[in-house]
Formats: sequence, structure tokens, C-alpha cells
Amino acid sequence: RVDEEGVRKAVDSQSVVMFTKSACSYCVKAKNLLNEQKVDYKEIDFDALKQQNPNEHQGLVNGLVYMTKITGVPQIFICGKFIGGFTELSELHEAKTLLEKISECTKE
Amino acid sequence: RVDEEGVRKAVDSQSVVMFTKSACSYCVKAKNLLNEQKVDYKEIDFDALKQQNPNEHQGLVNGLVYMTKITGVPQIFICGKFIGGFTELSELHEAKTLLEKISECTKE
Ligand SMILES: N[C@@H](CCC(=O)N[C@@H](CS)C(=O)NCC(=O)O)C(=O)O
Ligand SMILES: N[C@@H](CCC(=O)N[C@@H](CS)C(=O)NCC(=O)O)C(=O)O
Ligand code: FES
Repeated sequence: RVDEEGVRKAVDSQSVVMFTKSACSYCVKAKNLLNEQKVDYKEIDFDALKQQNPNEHQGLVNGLVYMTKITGVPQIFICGKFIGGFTELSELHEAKTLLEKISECTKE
Repeated sequence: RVDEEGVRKAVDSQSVVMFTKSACSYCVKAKNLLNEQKVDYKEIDFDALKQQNPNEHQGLVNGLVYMTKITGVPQIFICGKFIGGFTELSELHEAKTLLEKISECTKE
């Protein structure tokens, strides 16, 4: 099944949402970057989810691929918009536009 | 089973040998680095091997972990010696000692 609604709900629930797998160094680097910038984020680890809730897992995986057309991890959403993986996240950071993008939907 | 002999045979067969998984960006970066340096290497992709030869696959995986005490990928050997993953490989490259190490067992 394709749980597009579940993905939408997740990516709208917080200013930064990241889909990961537990053993992926690119996912670790993405998280480290956000931690260094003191940015809060929600992480959805597909490997952990597969263990805890296999039914929900497959629907979210399919929903995510349906929405972004990408099968890899990490997949990062800022303010509900898909921005890419670790490469794109670090490009935003290099361009000094990362915090700006996040602030657009973060209430102070 | 633990096919330590199979791993030893593989890592002694060429000056640079890398154990990878097919969908890992760190493995891709390690290969790109070697390609840019025009370094020949043997790649053993555990995901491909699992499909082609599941028996050999498990023995090699167990043998590798037995030898290096590390479960991750990539795992890189130069002149039969385990040097680490992508992080260690790029450190050798930064220190300008990578090609030197490789030449120690490469006949000209
Ligand atoms: N350029 C992307 C790379 C994404 C990628 O290739 N991810 C790998 C793991 S590091 C993956 O999940 N590959 C499997 C696939 O693409 O289906 C990024 O910077 O995050
Ligand atoms: N520092 C290592 C990282 C190795 C690593 O964490 N690899 C990940 C994939 S990118 C992995 O295989 N994790 C599973 C495990 O460690 O068992 C490197 O630079 O290669
Ligand atoms: S799995 Fe190795 S970097 Fe993502």
C-alpha cells in the first residue's frame, strides 16, 4: 500500500523531518550537521520502524517514494518541502541558507 | 561458517581490495576517490554476492568481521592490510600517503 497521507502528516509535523536507515553514514552526517546547528528535527528510521511496525513501515516507504521519486536515504524535508539528501543539506549549509529556510516555518 | 581463508585470499589477490554494499554512498565515494587517483582495485559487493552465491556470501561476511572486528562497509585493504573505511581512505589521501602505500606492493 502507499501511505502518502502518513508521509504528508509526518513531514508537516515539524520544521525539519528526516527519513533514515540505522546503519547509514550519510544519515549520521546529516544528523550531526543539524545537531551542530542546534536544529531540532524529527527522525523516522525505516530500519527501526520495520521492527516495531512492519505494516506502517511498508506504507510509509512506498508513500515516500511516490512523493519524491527517490528510493534512497536520507530524505530530508524542511517546512514540509522535500529538499534532498545529505548532499543537498550540506549545500544549503555551505550557502548559509539552511537556517533561513528552517525559520520560515518555525514560530519564535 | 567463518571463511577467513576466503577473505585472506581475496585481500592478497590485488594491491587494493574493497568490500562494499551496492547502495552505500560511502562505498561510492571510496570508489570515486580511487578512480580519480587512477588506482586499480578489486571490489567485492556483498549485496551482489548474496544474490549470486549466498553460501560464499555468509562465509566471507563472517570471515571479514572475524578479521577486522568491524561490521560496516566499506572495508578497504591495501597490500593485504586492513586500513579502514572511507574515512581512513580519505585521510591517507589528504596526508598524501595513499599512493605510496599502494606502491609498496605494486610491481612496476
Ligand atoms: N545524494 C544523496 C545520496 C542518497 C543515496 O544514494 N543514498 C543511499 C544510501 S547512502 C541509498 O539509500 N541508496 C539506495 C537507493 O538509492 O535506493 C544524498 O546526498 O543523500
Ligand atoms: N567510518 C567508516 C564508517 C563505516 C560505517 O558506519 N558504515 C556503515 C554504512 S555507511 C555501515 O555499514 N554500518 C553498519 C555496521 O556498522 O554494521 C567509514 O568511513 O567507512
Ligand atoms: S549506507 Fe553507507 S553512506 Fe549511506
